Amino acid sequence: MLELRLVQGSLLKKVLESVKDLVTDANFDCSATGFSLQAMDSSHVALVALLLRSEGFEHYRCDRNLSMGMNLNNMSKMLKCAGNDDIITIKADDGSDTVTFMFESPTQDKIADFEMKLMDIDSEHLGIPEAEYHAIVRMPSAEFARICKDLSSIGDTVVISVTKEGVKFSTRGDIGTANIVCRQNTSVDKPEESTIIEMNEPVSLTFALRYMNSFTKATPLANSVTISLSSELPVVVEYKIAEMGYIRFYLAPKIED
Amino acid sequence: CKVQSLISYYYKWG
Repeated sequence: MLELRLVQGSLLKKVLESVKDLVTDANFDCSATGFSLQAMDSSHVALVALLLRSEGFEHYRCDRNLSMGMNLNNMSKMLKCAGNDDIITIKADDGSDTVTFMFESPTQDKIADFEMKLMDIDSEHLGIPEAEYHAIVRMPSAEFARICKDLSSIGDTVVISVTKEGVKFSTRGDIGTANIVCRQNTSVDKPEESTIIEMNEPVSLTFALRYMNSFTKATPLANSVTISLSSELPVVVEYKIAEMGYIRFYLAPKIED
Repeated sequence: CKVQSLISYYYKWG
């Protein structure tokens, strides 16, 4: 028996919108720790890892570990039927091949339940060890989204370089080149608007902008984004989900042949 | 340029 009641149902709606273009089908894993997902895109160069901790739910019952295979497009269709202020409850019985999403309006005058078919998905879980990164950049998520969108109108790839001068996002295409430098900026009143650069070593990596733009669909989940870079590792783009967990995107860098 | 699969960076389990 599984029953998860999320008062801020809009969080789940936003989570789905941020992953459904990257991954078609995924297993949602439910355990005492929380509600989680790890899935790779079809080409295996990008990965999304989601954790919504059990403490973030108003009610969290998960009698045994359960993995529920869902088509994310179908799940998104169902969650779009929930109002932004609705409380969402996810329910499933042991051994059932369906999951139920229950939507309650804040005033309790409307209650809806949507039952969705589950599917069997063969998924490969990757073990991702903790790593030391050469540079970690924290910046406003909207600023990062703007940069990725702007650069993708010029080129297909972005070079992200961190030096003591700041973080530079560069692209090149048929019509020309573009460079955007963001310097550390902690003097603003609002911490979520600051840009903080922790650099152990300078680092420069190249990524496909198509994926970066897809990751920025998570922008409504967090005011800040953290970009962790190391020369031998995939980049990690993390959006913290307030008091609940995180959504992290991993992307393999482009390397010389 | 080429991109290596994430499987070459991390290890599979489960």
